[in-house]
Amino acid sequence: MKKQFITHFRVINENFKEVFAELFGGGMAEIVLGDEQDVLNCNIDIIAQPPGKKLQNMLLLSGGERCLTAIALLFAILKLRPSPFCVLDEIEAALDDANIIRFGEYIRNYTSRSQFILVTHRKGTMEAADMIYGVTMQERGISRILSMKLTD
Amino acid sequence: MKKQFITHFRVINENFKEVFAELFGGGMAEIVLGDEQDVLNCNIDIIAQPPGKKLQNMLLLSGGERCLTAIALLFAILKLRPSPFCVLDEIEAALDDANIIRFGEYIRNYTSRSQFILVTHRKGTMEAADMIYGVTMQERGISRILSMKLTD
Amino acid sequence: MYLKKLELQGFKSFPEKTVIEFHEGVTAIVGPNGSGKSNITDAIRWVLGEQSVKTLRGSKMEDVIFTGTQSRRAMGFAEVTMVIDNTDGRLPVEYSEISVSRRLYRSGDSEYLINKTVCRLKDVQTMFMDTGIGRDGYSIVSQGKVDEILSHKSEDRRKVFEEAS
Amino acid sequence: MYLKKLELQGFKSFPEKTVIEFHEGVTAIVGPNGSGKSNITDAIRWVLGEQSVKTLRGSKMEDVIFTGTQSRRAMGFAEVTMVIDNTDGRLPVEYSEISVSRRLYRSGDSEYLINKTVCRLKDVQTMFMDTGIGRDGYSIVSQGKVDEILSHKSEDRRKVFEEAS
Ligand SMILES: Nc1ncnc2c1ncn2[C@@H]1O[C@H](COP(=O)(O)OP(=O)(O)OP(=O)(O)O)[C@@H](O)[C@H]1O
Ligand SMILES: Nc1ncnc2c1ncn2[C@@H]1O[C@H](COP(=O)(O)OP(=O)(O)OP(=O)(O)O)[C@@H](O)[C@H]1O
Ligand SMILES: [Mg+2]
Ligand SMILES: [Mg+2]
Repeated sequence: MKKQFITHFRVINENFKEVFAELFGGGMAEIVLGDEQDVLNCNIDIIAQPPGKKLQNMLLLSGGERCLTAIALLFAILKLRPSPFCVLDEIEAALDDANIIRFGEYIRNYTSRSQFILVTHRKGTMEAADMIYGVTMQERGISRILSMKLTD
Repeated sequence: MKKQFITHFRVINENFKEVFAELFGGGMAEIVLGDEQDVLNCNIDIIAQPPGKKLQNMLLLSGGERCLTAIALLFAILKLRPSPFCVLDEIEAALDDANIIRFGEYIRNYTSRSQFILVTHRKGTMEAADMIYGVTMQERGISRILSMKLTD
Repeated sequence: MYLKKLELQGFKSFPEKTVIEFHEGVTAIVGPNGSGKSNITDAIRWVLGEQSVKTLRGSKMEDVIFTGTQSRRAMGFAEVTMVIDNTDGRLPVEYSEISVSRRLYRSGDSEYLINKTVCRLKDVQTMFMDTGIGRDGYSIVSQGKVDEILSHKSEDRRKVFEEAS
Repeated sequence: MYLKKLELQGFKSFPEKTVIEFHEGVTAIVGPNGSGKSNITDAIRWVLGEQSVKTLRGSKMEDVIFTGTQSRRAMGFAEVTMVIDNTDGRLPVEYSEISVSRRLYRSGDSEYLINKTVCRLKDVQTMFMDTGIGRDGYSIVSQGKVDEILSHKSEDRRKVFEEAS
């Protein structure tokens, strides 16, 4: 039980370092056990250092940096245990256009393992999609769906 | 004291109804005193109904609808008491492109009373600005400012 | 295993029977503010057995039933059906295609069905248990909730790690 | 009354003396994620006397001092100066142009200055009191905080209404 937890913890940590460095183009991140003697109960902390910057309290990171770090942790966990499908509702809202493109390209690495449903406003994310559904409210208060694009 | 509060409350309420209807292109919103007998201590609740929709719990509004409602309340208060300057950091992040344009146009109605400093990622908001400053981090971890555009 | 189809009727802003077909890969759902995109996310959570009204952005479970507009009357029930392709046998069920439905009436009566057979909430939850879908906070991330992945109280994070483990 | 100029030095990600001139009307501040835009918002709050480290996104006040990068050393102090045009006399001070400065050293020593004269935090707060700037939650809205305008506990909302009133 404890042994399995530690093994998986290490795998998620490795994944996290890797995904973070890929999304940020460098830098360092880790998940850390608060107390190595009490792994089944202690805190699990996150530390993140964008490339070139000094390691600081995660609160000082910008809105977009926190968002990208959260996305990196999400994918680190999905890498260990891919969910059959994943529904993400505007999770990339805080990213600038350059980071949106990285996010879109990065998601494509997971499409063999998981199906993704992304609610989004951002063009970059739409460009990473295989299919787009538009939701409209032509008649006020009544939602309808139109399929908008199918790429091969 | 109580009399002044009630007077101002009514003005803010009128402003709120007006600004909401302008930003949403219709609909109804109000701030309501929880207890008319105890105006100095009771709750102040917000109700909002986008055009054509039925009045429901505010929690059921979409992310963008809540954002626009919050912006309407902000401006309702600024109308009564304009702040000399107003610093808004990505407050319009949840708005779609059409609502961003409404927001940008709406802000221009207040520029005679208040100076606005808007941190933004959105093109529509930039287009409503008289001046744009770009923040860059050419040297990692070191911020510098470039002035990017001055319109008459 | 993948999500093939989602059918909504009477669910939040979808009074009319609406069918959304999904394919493998990445599907984007787009549209103006308030058009109903997050309601689709809510429908997926709901049909998987979501019990928390707060997570569904309501104050009571009845809030998920189409409440009418200024020009159309409310409906008496909400129903969502999810059809899943199970050719890879990832779900511990004999079928290669599985449909899961949930229905709620204004009276409060509600039903769960697997392949059109009435079952209990527990059966739906058990079926998806090993996949972690919906329950682990990582396969379905609601609007505005991504930052919580970082600030999760350590016990929540631990729970997710243990499920991922 | 309007904000004419903001000078930052050693504040968060601005080690080098940086001057930003503002004009009346709408100024947009743009740039990539993590470039320092919200740090400018923080600088404005800070020079007006912000006491809450949480509002400044830190864990201690020393966090606002430039901490260095992998290729540049930390600085020993942070300083922000705000220059205000007071031609309309909105601030209850004799001058038509007012500069407010705040400086913090790593030792914890700190200073406030109005027109280059050392003063107390209280003097800065008193000067801006009637304008409501910074203190009312409506003239400065931080990133991610706009939804709070709706979900403010009623006491916070009441406090703002009373100040607006
Ligand atoms: N039971 C219901 N009956 C009718 N309409 C409802 C019901 N529940 C929610 N709605 C409506 O659905 C709309 C919200 O939809 P949703 O949250 O899906 O929008 P969205 O497309 O995600 O928008 P955004 O881009 O702003 O996030 C609201 O306007 C709300 O009034
Ligand atoms: N004391 C400090 N010394 C050096 N760098 C700091 C300090 N405090 C914060 N920073 C850095 O400033 C950066 C955050 O800047 P800021 O929040 O202004 O970004 P932003 O431009 O608003 O980005 P976003 O668009 O993502 O919101 C972080 O990368 C952080 O490391
Ligand atoms: Mg939404
Ligand atoms: Mg920011």
